Amino acid sequence: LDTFIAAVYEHAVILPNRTETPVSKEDALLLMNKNIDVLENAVQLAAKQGAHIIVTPEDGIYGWVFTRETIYPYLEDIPDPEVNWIPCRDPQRFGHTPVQERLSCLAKDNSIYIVANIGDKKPCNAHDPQCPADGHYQHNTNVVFDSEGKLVARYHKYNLFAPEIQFDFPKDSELVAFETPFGKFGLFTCFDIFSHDPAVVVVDDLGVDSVLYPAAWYNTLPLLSAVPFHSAWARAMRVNLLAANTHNTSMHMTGSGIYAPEAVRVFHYDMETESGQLLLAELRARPRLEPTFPASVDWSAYAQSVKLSSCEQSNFPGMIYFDKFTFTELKKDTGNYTVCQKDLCCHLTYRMSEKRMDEAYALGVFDGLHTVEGQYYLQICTLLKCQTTDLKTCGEPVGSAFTKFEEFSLSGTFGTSYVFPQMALSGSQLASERHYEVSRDGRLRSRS
Amino acid sequence: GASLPVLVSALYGRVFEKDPPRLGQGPGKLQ
Repeated sequence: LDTFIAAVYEHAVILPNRTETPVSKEDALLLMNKNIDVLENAVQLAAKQGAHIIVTPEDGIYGWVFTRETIYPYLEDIPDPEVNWIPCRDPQRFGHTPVQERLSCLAKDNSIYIVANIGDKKPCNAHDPQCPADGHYQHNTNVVFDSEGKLVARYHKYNLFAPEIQFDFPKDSELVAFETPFGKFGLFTCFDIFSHDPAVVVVDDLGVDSVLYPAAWYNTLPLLSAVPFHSAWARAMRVNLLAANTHNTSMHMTGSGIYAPEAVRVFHYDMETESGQLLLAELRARPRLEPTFPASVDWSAYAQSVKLSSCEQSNFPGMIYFDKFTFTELKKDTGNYTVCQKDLCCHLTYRMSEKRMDEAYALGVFDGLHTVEGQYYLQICTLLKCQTTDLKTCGEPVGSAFTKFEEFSLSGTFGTSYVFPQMALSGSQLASERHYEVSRDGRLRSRS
Repeated sequence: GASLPVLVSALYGRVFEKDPPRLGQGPGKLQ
């Protein structure tokens, strides 16, 4: 197939009550079946509309409110797909696995690939020095069932998010990919997207066409909102990304989408209701064979060529999500600024429709190790609206902007080829590719 | 060209070779 219909479902997960002690297996299955009932409706609706594959969110079947002990009744033994198993046909082959059986039958009865996130348990013993005290490993696991209900992929989340104390790290990063009649798919989970292994490796080394991405992502403005971040990743890695997020407005969890390398196909962002949302879009099965496939970008070419702006400017410090940025204020309605930190210099030229006195903007730069919920090295150039006209609020979350930019061009002397270009407009809306572009020499700029 | 009410525009670079050995900092690594 040259194209296929992709579906993702943003699911408002029915969460278990917080308990100190584990519930019974029956109560755990009851809760999981309530969630799968909702997912079943989405699967049937997607299949009716011709979808070939549907992705559901991380923690979508039992939520995230667990200790290591209380999640145990929700876990099943998930075998390696090499065992060639259709749980819907042979449900008892690997013990009591009702969730895998039901997901497999859902896929088979609706002739659709299903991607879900469930919990795997594997016994271990004292011969294994890393074996936990309770005698088993517990993994945050993506499973994929094909349109005949066969288990075709299993992926253990490698980069656990710090609060995920209910799960163990897998011993090694697993590279999981599988072929289908509509392209080669890779998969990983939520926080993995910040990593090199497996997120970059599955694209660069395994050459997948599309990535399946269950997530339970809570938005942290201004730079870590799901839709801009995930669409930027798909753009920079030049693959299709099928991102299914959980929906929970009290945790600012929303933002799912179907992203092609050259454009966002569809996205959903809803902080008003507690409803789930099914998204569908047609994708090219092998984007790198298409004329629309984006050219590679040399992210530092332009900024290294440009004469650094010498105009006197007063830099000032600011924090974005615990990282110490260096900022400079955009003082006039048009300008040309450069601000540097360590090896990274960021360059901005812009023209506003008018310089509003009630809004302040800044150009910011960060070159350093982020160390809060994980440790990863960043180089960031950003143009952002400050929360108020007090420059101490630059980097604080902002929801709306009235200043209009007629033109802008943002670039940096990056020391990496992995740069993800984001553009978010007032109301956390994503800018359309009609309005901006990434040039081959590394400028994120308005289309004039 | 459109005039855009920009909230934030960013080039978000990841320098993987400068990452510490392991990205995830879950319990397995906190010990």
